[in-house]
Amino acid sequence: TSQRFVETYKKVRESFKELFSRLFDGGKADIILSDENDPLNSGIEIIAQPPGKKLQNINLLSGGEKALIAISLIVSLFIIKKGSLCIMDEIDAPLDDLNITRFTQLLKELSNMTQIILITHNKRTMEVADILHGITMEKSGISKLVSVKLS
Amino acid sequence: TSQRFVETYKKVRESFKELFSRLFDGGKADIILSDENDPLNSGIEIIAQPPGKKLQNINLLSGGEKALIAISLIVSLFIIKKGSLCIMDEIDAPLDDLNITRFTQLLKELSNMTQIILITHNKRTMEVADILHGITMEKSGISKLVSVKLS
Amino acid sequence: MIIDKIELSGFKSFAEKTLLQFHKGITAIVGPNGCGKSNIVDAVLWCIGARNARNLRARVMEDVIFSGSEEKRPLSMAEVTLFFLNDGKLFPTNLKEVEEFSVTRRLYRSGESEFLINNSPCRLKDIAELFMGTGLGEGGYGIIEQDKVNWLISAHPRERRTLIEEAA
Amino acid sequence: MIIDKIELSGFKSFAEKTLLQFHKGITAIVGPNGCGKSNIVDAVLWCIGARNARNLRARVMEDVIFSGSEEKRPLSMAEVTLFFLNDGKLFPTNLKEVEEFSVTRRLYRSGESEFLINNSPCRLKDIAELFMGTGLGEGGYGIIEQDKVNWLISAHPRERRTLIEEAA
Ligand SMILES: Nc1ncnc2c1ncn2[C@@H]1O[C@H](COP(=O)(O)OP(=O)(O)OP(=O)(O)O)[C@@H](O)[C@H]1O
Ligand SMILES: Nc1ncnc2c1ncn2[C@@H]1O[C@H](COP(=O)(O)OP(=O)(O)OP(=O)(O)O)[C@@H](O)[C@H]1O
Ligand SMILES: [Mg+2]
Ligand SMILES: [Mg+2]
Repeated sequence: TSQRFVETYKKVRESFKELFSRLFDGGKADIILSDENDPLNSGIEIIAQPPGKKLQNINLLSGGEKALIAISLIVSLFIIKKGSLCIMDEIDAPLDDLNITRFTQLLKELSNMTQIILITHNKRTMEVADILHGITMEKSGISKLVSVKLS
Repeated sequence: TSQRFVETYKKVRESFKELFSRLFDGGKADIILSDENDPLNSGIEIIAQPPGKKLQNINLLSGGEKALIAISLIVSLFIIKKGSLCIMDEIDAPLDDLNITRFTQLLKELSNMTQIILITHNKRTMEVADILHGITMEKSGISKLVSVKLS
Repeated sequence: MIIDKIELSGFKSFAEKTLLQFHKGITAIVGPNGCGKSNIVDAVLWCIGARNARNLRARVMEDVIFSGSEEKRPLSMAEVTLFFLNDGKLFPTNLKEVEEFSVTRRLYRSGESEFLINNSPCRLKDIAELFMGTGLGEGGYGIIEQDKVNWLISAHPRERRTLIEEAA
Repeated sequence: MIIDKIELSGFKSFAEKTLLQFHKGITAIVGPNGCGKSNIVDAVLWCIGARNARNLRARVMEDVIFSGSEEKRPLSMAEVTLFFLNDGKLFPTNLKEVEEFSVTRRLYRSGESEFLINNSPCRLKDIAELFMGTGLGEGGYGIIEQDKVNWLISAHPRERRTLIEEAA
């Protein structure tokens, strides 16, 4: 299984590098084993360099940049495993307009191979949905499904 | 100082209860000492019951509800201490449209006694600002102030 | 596998029996703060075998049963049923030939639980095994909860490893 | 006290000397992800006496000096000056009579630091004391960073207490 882990790790790494450069429109990133000699136990480090910037400790990056990096990594796993179902709860919250555009483009492409269930407050993210489920509660304390709109 | 802590705690508590009911349009909340017999060391518990709901462990509340509760508590401290300056970094991120309205109304009232510096991606929050500072970086890796708009 | 329907009854704020229909493609769940959207995600996590109440924002599992509101008294049972369709990529190997299957989890306030696959009683363990390797379990990459994004960046490298292990 | 101006030079992504003017009322700082908005908040926290690099997302204090970009080489010094106006509620009691004052903090890559109040050298301790009781220090209620809201809800009750103590 050390073999399988390393193989999966290598594929995810390629996919992550590619997805990062796409979502950041440039730059480079990588996921590396903290201890190359012990793949069975080693942790995973993320290094990322947005375009035009110098490579630094990932913690110095902004809230939106960190979110996009995490999205790139999780979606990479997804793509490698050819996942059929993905549920995302408000992961677009810290993104600015341009990144929402890149994120929604990615969703549209993924939706060809994957069922995507999204929770969002963002109107532009809602626009790429095929179906909208509205949930309401008002002051009853009871959740109700109020509308199902087809786009 | 145990005296001063308890006095401050009581004032903040009143202000918090009021602000909660205002931001949630009803319901009730409280901050209580985990150990009433030891005010000098006791922790602070938050209990909150949005309108129509039953009192439950605060962790069961939603992302937006938790954010509004934290905002109510921090702003209460602010009001009690008559703070003159408040800097808020994207605290409106998890709020829905209605809560953004309530939040921005509160900001407008606070701004009579307080200087408020806000970081936000939300267009409706930007609308209540008197001045907008635009920061840009493009791919230079260097932050620049690009525009100062007066509303 | 893809989700065809989710049926919630007495689960958290879904006091009344509620049916959510899903399709291929992108479905967006929308509504005001506190209306119950993340509770739907919790329902999926719970139904496919969550063991730790804290991953569902609860202190104990009993917290997921509708605890009452100003309009309605508490209920004594929570039930969630997930209906899945086989899109040709069905992981649970013993179900590779079927076109659809369902998973049900029930919890009574007395503490008793019931678990069903295709309406036949089974153990929680059987349900959890069904979803191994699908990325849908706790800590998996298929369900991205409201805090997972922050967690991944500030996580310890050894914790992050589990995400890749789940995929391996 | 209210902020009149912030001058940043070589602090994090503000490689070039940048002047931000503020007024009474509400000022919004806007711009794309990663452009430097939260870095301005870090600059304020740093200038009023932050001691812990981790509260500024840094590993060591040296990380706040502009470390270079594809367009510009690293700089050897970071400097932030805050200009305050006395709005009649000035806490630093030894400055109660003045109408305005400034605080400057400099850090050189060599590790040396300089601290100034109204352009006179002082110690970091003097600056930190100036802001005690104003709620503006680390852990205070006057500066609400991007993670503070989440922290407050999931914090341990004893940790939350410090917020009230800061106000007492
Ligand atoms: N056992 C329960 N019984 C009744 N209500 C419950 C129960 N558990 C949770 N709730 C309620 O569900 C609400 C939270 O729902 P949820 O987290 O799904 O909101 P949300 O739609 O995701 O909101 P947001 O947009 O703010 O994230 C809380 O107000 C809470 O009181
Ligand atoms: N010492 C440094 N030298 C150069 N650049 C730095 C330095 N420290 C941080 N940065 C850069 O500053 C950027 C982060 O800025 P900041 O956190 O202020 O963004 P932001 O405008 O708040 O974005 P968001 O809207 O996503 O929160 C990062 O891209 C990081 O690379
Ligand atoms: Mg939610
Ligand atoms: Mg920021």
